[in-house]
Amino acid sequence: APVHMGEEEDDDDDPENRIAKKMLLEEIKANLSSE
Amino acid sequence: LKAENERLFAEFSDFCAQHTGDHPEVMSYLASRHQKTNPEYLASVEFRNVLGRCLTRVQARSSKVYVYINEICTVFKAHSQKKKPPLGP
Repeated sequence: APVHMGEEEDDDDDPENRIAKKMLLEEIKANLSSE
Repeated sequence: LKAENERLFAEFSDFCAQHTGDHPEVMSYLASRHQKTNPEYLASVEFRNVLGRCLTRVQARSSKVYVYINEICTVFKAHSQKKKPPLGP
């Protein structure tokens, strides 16, 4: 299997899921930095 | 209704936790949002309907787990007990 150096492993096949995941993680990060 | 919603939310959380092992902070965030949500809303028919729908869908399509977690988080934010004051100009 190819190895992507420096890239985050992303096995989400569903684009909608990938976007939702990204939004959630950014929201969590923003929440942590505002506290 | 409150007990039923709590049971549904626990079921939703358990299922999602099994499919978000790569990002456990997501489930912690969902739990913290749940705690900050208006108790009246948590015991409402509206919440039961949203939760029931998301639970059924996520169980049928676990590949969209973050979509449904995001949807529940959005609902929790909309019914949060602590509303931030609107930003000034």
